[in-house]
Amino acid sequence: STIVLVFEAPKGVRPTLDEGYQEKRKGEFKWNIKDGMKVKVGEALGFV
Amino acid sequence: LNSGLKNTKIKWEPIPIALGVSFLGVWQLYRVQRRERHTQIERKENEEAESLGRPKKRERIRPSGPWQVQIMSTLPLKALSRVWGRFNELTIPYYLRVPGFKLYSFIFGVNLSEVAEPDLHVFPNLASFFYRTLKPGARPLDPNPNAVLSPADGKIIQFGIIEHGEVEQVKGVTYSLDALLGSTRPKSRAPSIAGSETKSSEEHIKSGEQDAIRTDEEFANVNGISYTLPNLFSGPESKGGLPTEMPTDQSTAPAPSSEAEVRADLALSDASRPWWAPASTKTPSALYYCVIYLAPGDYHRFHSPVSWVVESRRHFAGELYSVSPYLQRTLPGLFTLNERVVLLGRWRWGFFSYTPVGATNVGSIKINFDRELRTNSLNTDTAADRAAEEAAARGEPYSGFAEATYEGASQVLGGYSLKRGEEMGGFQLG
Repeated sequence: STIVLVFEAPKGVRPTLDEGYQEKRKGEFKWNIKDGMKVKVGEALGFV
Repeated sequence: LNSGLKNTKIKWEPIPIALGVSFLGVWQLYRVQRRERHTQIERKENEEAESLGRPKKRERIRPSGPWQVQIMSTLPLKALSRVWGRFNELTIPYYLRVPGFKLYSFIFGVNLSEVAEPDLHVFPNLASFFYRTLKPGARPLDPNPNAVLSPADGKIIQFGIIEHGEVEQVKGVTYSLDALLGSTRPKSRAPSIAGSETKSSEEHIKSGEQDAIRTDEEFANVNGISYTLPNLFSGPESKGGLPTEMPTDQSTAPAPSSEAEVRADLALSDASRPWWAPASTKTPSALYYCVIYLAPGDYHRFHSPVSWVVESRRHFAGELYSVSPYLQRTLPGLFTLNERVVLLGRWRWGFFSYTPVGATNVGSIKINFDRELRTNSLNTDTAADRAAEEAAARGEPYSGFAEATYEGASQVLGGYSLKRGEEMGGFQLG
């Protein structure tokens, strides 16, 4: 059995130059998983 | 037995390959002729039906793929799945239960210390053991309120961002979101994003309302009062104490786009957009997807990954191919062929869909808040055939699914509200 999630999440906006470089773009949805990784209920797949 | 094993003379002989090959050849010839005959009969029936103005029969899906897939497509998978389900509902003798379940756990890696019921004798059969519950606290939820949680125990097969409405199954092989979720907008009581019942996006811009373009956050308008989803979830009156998981830190929120950008985005007509396309223009957003595979030993109940509102469900009565990682790699569009329940709704950031896909061994999908849903049932197949015939009689293409909308306990939300981590349903054997 399989579960497919499809959802809308913020794409994020690039910070302006004066804000400097940030690894995580502002408000962007960021995955917290890798291919083939084992997950359990309640673990974070990603963060907004 | 000892003397038998010692004294019996073992004689090794080559397998008669020619005989085996010729048998397979004859079998294949018979199969091809049988299929040809069936196709001819079906074609004749359809021609007759067409000439008499009657609807045509629903055609069975014949997937393309390697020989393993071709062989699988000839098997009555749904019937096999139902027989498998019945078999697993047979009561196991009392004294065989513990060793049986322990053997199963050893083979498939079940952690018995997590099972809520410590006495394995309580499970009368494999079906009930398979649908076991876990001890409270066995699956703690991630404390970050902005996290999208894993809905089930399993393995991540794919994840990423959806581009041009296509989900990548394997490298270079994609399937469309329309095929997975359905090509039409769901019938919903809640005002549609581009609907005429709500204030248009242009009007919102003119009135200068903050975040007004995100009509997806406005869930209802009762007696002139509009409720926004964050308020509903965090408000003191929220039923059941739904957690406040909406981000409150405004510094993490994306910077607003310029009005010119918003207007440019609005220039795209609603008709030209797919129904699932991100509707927000205020907050740039995208569609993300994630596929989680549940192995036979995994806990087979599934939970809500975020706080969201389920507005409708679509039941696609498809086939029941195995969804093992091997077949996911070899059978293109597997998730668009199999029987599945598509739950459609909204969350903080807009569109949200949740699709449990059935498989040969686990064909029954249960949704806790949907008592009418029956999956992997003969009646469903008959109903799908009837729906296809009715659609053909109306001169419309068959959508391929049966749709229902949720009223839910909360009339304000216009759907069934779920909080993060809440159990939604599960997969059952057969």
